[in-house]
Amino acid sequence: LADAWNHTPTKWYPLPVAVGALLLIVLQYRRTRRSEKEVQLDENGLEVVKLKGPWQKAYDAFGLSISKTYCFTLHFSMCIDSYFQVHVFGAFPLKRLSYVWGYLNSLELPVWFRPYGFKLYSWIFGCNLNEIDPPDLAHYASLGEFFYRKLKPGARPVADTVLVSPADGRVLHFGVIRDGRVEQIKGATYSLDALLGVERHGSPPPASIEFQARDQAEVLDRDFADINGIQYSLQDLLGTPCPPSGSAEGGVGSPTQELPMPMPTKHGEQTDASVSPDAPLQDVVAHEAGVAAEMGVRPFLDRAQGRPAGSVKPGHSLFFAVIYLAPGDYHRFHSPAAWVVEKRRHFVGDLFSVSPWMVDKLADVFVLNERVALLGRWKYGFFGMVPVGATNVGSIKINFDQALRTNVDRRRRPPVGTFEEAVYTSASPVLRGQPLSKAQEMGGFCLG
Amino acid sequence: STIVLVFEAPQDFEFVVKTGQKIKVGERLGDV
Repeated sequence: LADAWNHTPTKWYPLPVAVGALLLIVLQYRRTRRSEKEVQLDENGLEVVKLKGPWQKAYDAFGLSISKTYCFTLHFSMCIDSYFQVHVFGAFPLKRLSYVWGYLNSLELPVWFRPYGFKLYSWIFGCNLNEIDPPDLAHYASLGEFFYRKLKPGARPVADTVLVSPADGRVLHFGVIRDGRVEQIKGATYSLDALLGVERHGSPPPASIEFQARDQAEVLDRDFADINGIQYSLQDLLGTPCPPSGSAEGGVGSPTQELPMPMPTKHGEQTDASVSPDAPLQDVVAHEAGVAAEMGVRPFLDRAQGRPAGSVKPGHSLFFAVIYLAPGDYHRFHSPAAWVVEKRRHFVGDLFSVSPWMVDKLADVFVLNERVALLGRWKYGFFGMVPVGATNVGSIKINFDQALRTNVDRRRRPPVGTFEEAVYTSASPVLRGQPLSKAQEMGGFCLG
Repeated sequence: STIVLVFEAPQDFEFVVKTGQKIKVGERLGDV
């Protein structure tokens, strides 16, 4: 090899313009094919999310038992195909790397070293040390602690728009969701159902946790709620309920009324629900999920309006926005609006990088990665927020959910592709979930 | 790390940011 490397003559020659044009045509054709790819469904009619590419058969047959060394070598010799990169990166022990990274960054640093080390880190990644709280760098025992730093009160003024940024970062993409698919990059989409999960008709979720969420809200009377000192009218917080057929009022705005909740049937007729509006939320959710599955719609449920929220209100649309947090950014996230979180779904997945470069190269990265989908409602209907983990920040914390454990040891992980669900049952009979005010701190990403 | 927002809103909802724009907590993202 050394002899061949040293003595084989290298001959350079220009490629004809036609070859370049042909290459561009092939790349464009492949991109178009990828965006129009056939959706594979499982026995329940749900989309199957799996790795794709020329190495799929070998990967299916051998899984991660394929020699990692072999893949590693191939990566450097054949790193020309985004599909191929999925398999190569999938073969890397990213979870293990994340554990090790987290452990290393939890080690306590010498006090004398902390200011120098954190200043170097801040210089490299562009952290603003003037806004951190506490400002004394020696106070942070480890890099992990510095990474999860707080900001001084008032460092982030809150705009008066209905939707504000939940985090410091870069807006990767935003737009309208069409046909239940979210655009990851131009021309490439992923399934909304795969991102947020759907209840399996006829079978319970893989694991269900019910607990009393920390009650941060107090319903002052029938019309107002106080969330962390901010008063919201219930209509502003949850929206205006559509009155059930045959009645003038109903829904969340008038919780004391015992009105049957109308449920749409397969034929579009209205019929009384078999569960009471005051039944435990999980009973209603299970019932409505069944109805929604029967109707063939996504069961994002809007209890207040007695209809599946997958079918949005007339005149409404589903929107999405993706915000990327760079390593130097403040890594806690806040509520982007006044809303009520009804449930969370923890998807255990891989921990691929979610850098803009990787998002451009790796299809379905947001669906493959470990993530926590927080689902609920706001004044306009359905609202969901999904923090997605990455290799360096595999741990996701939710302040009001002490039971949540992300990036756990492999032996205790649920099967890939399933999710663990928790229903937030607030003490409030009206809000029925975890209420959040705009810009309220919700949690964050931790190193490793 | 990344945060994905998915929400229902009136069709006249408008994002007030640009792709690639840097943004901070609490800054305007969209409005009706």
